[in-house]
Amino acid sequence: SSYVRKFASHPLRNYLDLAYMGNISIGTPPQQFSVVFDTGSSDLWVPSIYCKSKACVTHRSFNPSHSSTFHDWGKSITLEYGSGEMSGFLGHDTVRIGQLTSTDQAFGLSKEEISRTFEHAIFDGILGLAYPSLAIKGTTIIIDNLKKQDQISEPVFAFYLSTNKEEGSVVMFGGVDKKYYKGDLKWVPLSKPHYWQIALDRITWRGEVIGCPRGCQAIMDTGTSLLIGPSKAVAKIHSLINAAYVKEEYVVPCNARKALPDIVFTINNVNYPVPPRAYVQEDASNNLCYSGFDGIMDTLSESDSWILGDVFLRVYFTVFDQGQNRIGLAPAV
Amino acid sequence: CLVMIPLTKVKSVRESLREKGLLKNFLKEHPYNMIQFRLMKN
Repeated sequence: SSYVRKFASHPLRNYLDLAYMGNISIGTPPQQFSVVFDTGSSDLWVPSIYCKSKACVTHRSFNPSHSSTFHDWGKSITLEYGSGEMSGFLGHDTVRIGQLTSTDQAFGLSKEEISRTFEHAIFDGILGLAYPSLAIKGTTIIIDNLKKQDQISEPVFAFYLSTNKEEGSVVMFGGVDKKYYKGDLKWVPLSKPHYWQIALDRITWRGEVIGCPRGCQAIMDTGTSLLIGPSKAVAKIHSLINAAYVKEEYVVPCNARKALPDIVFTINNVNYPVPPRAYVQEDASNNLCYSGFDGIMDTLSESDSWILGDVFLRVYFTVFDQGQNRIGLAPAV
Repeated sequence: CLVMIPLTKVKSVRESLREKGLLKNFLKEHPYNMIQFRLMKN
């Protein structure tokens, strides 16, 4: 290329547990992709035809020459994640999400995916829904483009993650459909508009504080399937729920789900109980039950932070209100 | 103005590897998940 390519590096996330995906199209005529709608990152990317990695050839790839509206940005990107790395370049093109159209939308096209994780992933790419400060510098995130181009009246989106059914989950843009939750939405201000980050008061079990004793931070993340916290607190929870470490995972007796109590997350002085049927997950393929908690190594984190992933978001319908920098929570139907 | 996008709950990579009996080795080969990796980088 004659371009002097600029280099941008942006960390990605834990792909091992992503489980909800939807369809989008990119280009003219449209090329279809399955992506994870991820509130824990801010970039959109899909594989490109220039990528020959095993992970790419098993997924759908974008062909820029088949799109009359594609433009190369002239910038290389590297996206890093726990078990590998993806590198590629930035382009912009028309992106369609249902009836919404984002023209001139920046997105990444992978040229190399060094990852065994990707080889096993069902989705093709990621659509990030966090704040611009988390996105590759110089790009406009999808929700800002949709608002700027009058595709949505408010920069608001909400997730309903269904519990057992493969279908029924939905992400809604521009507003909220009340049929997906019970009662009123409780609003929580963001601590910082970067991730979807809020203050967590404490975590309790039968009235006893078992985590976040002096208050801490939590990130609402549709791209993480579990409840992630400091390893000491998670170890205590695993001990309380009688989880056994088997083959690198924490296994819980399935019948314990009937006897275990709720684990209560208190946010903005409101209690959000998570029942055992939510935090102990059954794997139908082997009839075993696994803990919905995972720990972060304490040596890697000075602060007491939690990530509230799909385990929490299945129980509570969640509104992400970028216009007012707040999160709305209500029990899901 | 409300646009609804259906989402499909699919088997996660963890579930898929577990089903194929590859998860234990995978976790040994890749001891850090992304969250740990990101914190290390930061």
